[in-house]
Amino acid sequence: CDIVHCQTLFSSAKDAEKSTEIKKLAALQRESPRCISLRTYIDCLVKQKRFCHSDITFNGNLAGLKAKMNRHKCSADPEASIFDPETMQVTGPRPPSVDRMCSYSGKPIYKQCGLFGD
Amino acid sequence: PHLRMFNEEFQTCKVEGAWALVDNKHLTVQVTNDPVINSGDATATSKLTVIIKKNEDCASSQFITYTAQTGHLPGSFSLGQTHYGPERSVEVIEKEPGKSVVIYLRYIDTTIKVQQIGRYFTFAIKMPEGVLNSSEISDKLELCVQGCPINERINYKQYFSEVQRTNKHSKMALSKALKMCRDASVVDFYFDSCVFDLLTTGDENFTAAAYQAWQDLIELNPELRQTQDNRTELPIVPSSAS
Repeated sequence: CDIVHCQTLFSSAKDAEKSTEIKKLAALQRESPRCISLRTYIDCLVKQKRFCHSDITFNGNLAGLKAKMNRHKCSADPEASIFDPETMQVTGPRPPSVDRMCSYSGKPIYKQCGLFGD
Repeated sequence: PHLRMFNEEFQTCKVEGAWALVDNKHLTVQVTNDPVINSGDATATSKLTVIIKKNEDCASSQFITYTAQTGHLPGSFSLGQTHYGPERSVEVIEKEPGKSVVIYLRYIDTTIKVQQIGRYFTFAIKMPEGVLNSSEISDKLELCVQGCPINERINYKQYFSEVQRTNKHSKMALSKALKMCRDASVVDFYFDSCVFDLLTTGDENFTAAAYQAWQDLIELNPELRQTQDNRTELPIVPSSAS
């Protein structure tokens, strides 16, 4: 359960809030640049869910972040932008959540194989 | 054992020892076939191993292994866990303790069913076509994909003819085997396999195995239609009936 990683990411996202790019994107989404940072933080925490589900700090942070998202009137739209830790750029739409990612969504043509008897 | 391949072809093979049924970038399924007790050359599946390959997001950061051996069909993976990944993305479900388990891999929508009937296992897998074609090396042997090597295949029609002509090598009378398999309501390749297994081993458990394999096929794909005829019935007339 790596909450520190998410906090670091949130810090980087906050530092980038003043950039023209983030300001433009936030304006396009009709929200504050802080929303992009908060969504980045939440997105990171949600990916940790399976490791952190019984961690009090994790649950407290998640609840606090959701409250902050409401206060800033941030969009909860999964297509809204987040800060990408790899490119250090704002990106949208958001990558699929772990849960969505772990449900096969390909073309459902199935093949079967079996082995039995002697 | 009898093999139904992904391409819907059927084969009867010797394949004694360890063989891979499926081996792609997501999972490997390997079986070990041993000689059937008191039945000469016949072999059947006595061990089955499923290896689910590393997938940090949806399975585990390590390989997940499931192993079943004669007399031991566990209801959990090798490390004792019954599920891995978010929302039980990988899960083993015990349908009937010691007799039947299902392994489901949600992230590749793949279902594996393993059952023990008598001393031996039946295996069935249902997998999306796109996942099945994900082998990293194209020429490695997967029985479910390429079938058995030619020298491992058994011409059961020839075997039936020999049994009919000489009545040698048979552990059960042909007429009795045919009746038992008809009574078991198995059809098509599964009927042929049932008769073959009774003739080669005399072990009535194989009637149930053929029936179960056929049921697995229908259960995993209810829309599947079998179009083959009862091949055993056509060329062979039991001596008592003639």
